[in-house]
Amino acid sequence: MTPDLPIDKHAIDGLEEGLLGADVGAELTMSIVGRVEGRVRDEKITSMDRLGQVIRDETRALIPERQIATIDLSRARPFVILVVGVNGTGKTTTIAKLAARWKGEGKSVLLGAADTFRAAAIEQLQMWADRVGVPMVKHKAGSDPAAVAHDTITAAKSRGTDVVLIDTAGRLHNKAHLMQELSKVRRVIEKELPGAPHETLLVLDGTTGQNGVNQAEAFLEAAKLTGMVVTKLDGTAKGGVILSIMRQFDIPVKFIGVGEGADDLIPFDPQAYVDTLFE
Amino acid sequence: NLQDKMDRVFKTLRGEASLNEWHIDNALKEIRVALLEADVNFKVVKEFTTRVREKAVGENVLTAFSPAQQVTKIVRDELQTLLGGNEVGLALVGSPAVIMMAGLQGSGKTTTSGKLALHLKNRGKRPLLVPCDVYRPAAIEQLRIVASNVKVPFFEIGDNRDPIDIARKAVADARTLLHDVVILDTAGRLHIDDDLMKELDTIKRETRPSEILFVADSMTGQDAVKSAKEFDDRLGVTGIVLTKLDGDARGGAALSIKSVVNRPIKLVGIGEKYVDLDVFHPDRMASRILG
Ligand SMILES: Nc1nc2c(ncn2[C@@H]2O[C@H](COP(=O)(O)OP(=O)(O)OP(=O)(O)O)[C@@H](O)[C@H]2O)c(=O)[nH]1
Ligand SMILES: Nc1nc2c(ncn2[C@@H]2O[C@H](COP(=O)(O)OP(=O)(O)OP(=O)(O)O)[C@@H](O)[C@H]2O)c(=O)[nH]1
Ligand SMILES: [Mg+2]
Ligand SMILES: [Mg+2]
Repeated sequence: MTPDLPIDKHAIDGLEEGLLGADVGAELTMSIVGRVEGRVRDEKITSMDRLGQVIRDETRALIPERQIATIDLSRARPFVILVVGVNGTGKTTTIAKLAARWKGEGKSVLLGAADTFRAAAIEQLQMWADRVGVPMVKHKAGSDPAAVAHDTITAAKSRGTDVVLIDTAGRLHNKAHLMQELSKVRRVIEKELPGAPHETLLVLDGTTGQNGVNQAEAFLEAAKLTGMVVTKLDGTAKGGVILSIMRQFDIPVKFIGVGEGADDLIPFDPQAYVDTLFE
Repeated sequence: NLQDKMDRVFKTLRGEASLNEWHIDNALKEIRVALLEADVNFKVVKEFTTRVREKAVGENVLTAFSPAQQVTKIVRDELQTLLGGNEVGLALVGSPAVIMMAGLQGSGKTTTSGKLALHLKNRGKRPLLVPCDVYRPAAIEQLRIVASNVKVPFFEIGDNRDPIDIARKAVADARTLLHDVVILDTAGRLHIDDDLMKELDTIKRETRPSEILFVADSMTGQDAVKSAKEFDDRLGVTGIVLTKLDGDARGGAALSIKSVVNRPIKLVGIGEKYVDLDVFHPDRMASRILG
């Protein structure tokens, strides 16, 4: 946008297309555009520069203040994190990144390979565990995921581990039996360590469209989500569906994934996110 | 649903000989929102509604249908036509025929490779599964397990970590071992990763696939046009596979991808098991997108 040019319909259309193209969704886009148009009228805004600021502010206002909290591992020991989401979103890779991050901060980390279903899921997490240099609890392929979660917690308790990360199989949220399995894994964790899991993170693929809202709703119900990680934002997708998810369910984004390596994880920064949404 | 919305728009239309423009424009507003909510790319929605408008304006109000039903029918027919014709087979040309799987990270290429191998085996072919993803931890092992699960031979690569060399050797070996189809499973990659896109192009030049299948997640949003177009521009996609259709995403990505890559949607993934592969049904997809 060039500063100090008068605002015209093109600017507002551009705003609308930018939001739609970022997967913000039709309803929320119309709501943001409506608010911006209202402010242009009320505040008699004439400069494109000022318009740009108003657009950013209105979008930023959709992200609740408390979203800025990251994960405070000192709240519990072991601090147990359950990682969930639909197929292929980046759960296993995200666990590797989180493990690397916290190991780098001097924490002891233990992984639980509770995806006992998918071909080579356990091998994949084991390779990451070896690469990052953290131990892992696993059972045979095809065994009960809840049993793996249970054994991971008991191991963490006896070893005095700081952080436990539990990987689960990808599952489509409209599959009742799979969501029930997840609820059972969660209950077993709670039973083994009251208060756990201390965080349940939904890993959402950054290229996902409005179905992300359905995913968040279903996983919130089955697994009591406390946060999200949005992956693959190193691509061209903007992950705008998270704005609707944050508004409708008040689930904060903790981290974003920006690549396939162990270091490719950034804490979520609402202002930085809004800025990239409009670049 | 869309029919109800159309009914509301048209309830004021009485005794008119043709669908008037005011009604159509209001109907198109509803259609536009429905398609955007279904994740159809906003530019594709614009083109689509323009097309529907042309068809609808001046259409005589047929007495058998309500105007609402008429417009809904125009929308559904147009959507179905754009999504493409009925079963389009795989082009298996060459000795061996080579199928290259390509797409973004996590879209379902490895699983689909297994499904495709089983599908071809059941049709009397002798497929060979080839691991060209040397990057993702345990990707080779994953395909090896997939191959053993569908009882299809797996191309062992030893210490070879050059995807281009692996593909070339596999195709050469396939000839000797009398495999008539080679399925190259490649690593997920971003369409903006120049080096990795070049890698795919080199594999293509070395192995001359008769099918380059763009494997896309059916829950993809607006970005579907960008990635699909880039893969097509750089490689020349011959067919599209939409995965995870057993989910509840409306699947507007199907229309978005089809609009920028004018190639058939050949197959769909409808589950995690190896039998969960189906042909694409444009009529069912049209209904699903419209909600
Ligand atoms: N570019 C990019 N790729 C990513 C990112 N996160 C994960 N991936 C890739 O996405 C693919 C899937 O990652 P996984 O970690 O296996 O995903 P998952 O959710 O565990 O998959 P399932 O267990 O099969 O449901 C892999 O190729 C990863 O390298 C990211 O932030 N950026
Ligand atoms: N429900 C369902 N899951 C699927 C389908 N196709 C693939 N998956 C799952 O999606 C996840 C990713 O599948 P992969 O085959 O590993 O995906 P990929 O494209 O090879 O991933 P990368 O190699 O990392 O790019 C796995 O959990 C699969 O089981 C499908 O049609 N339906
Ligand atoms: Mg996984
Ligand atoms: Mg793969």
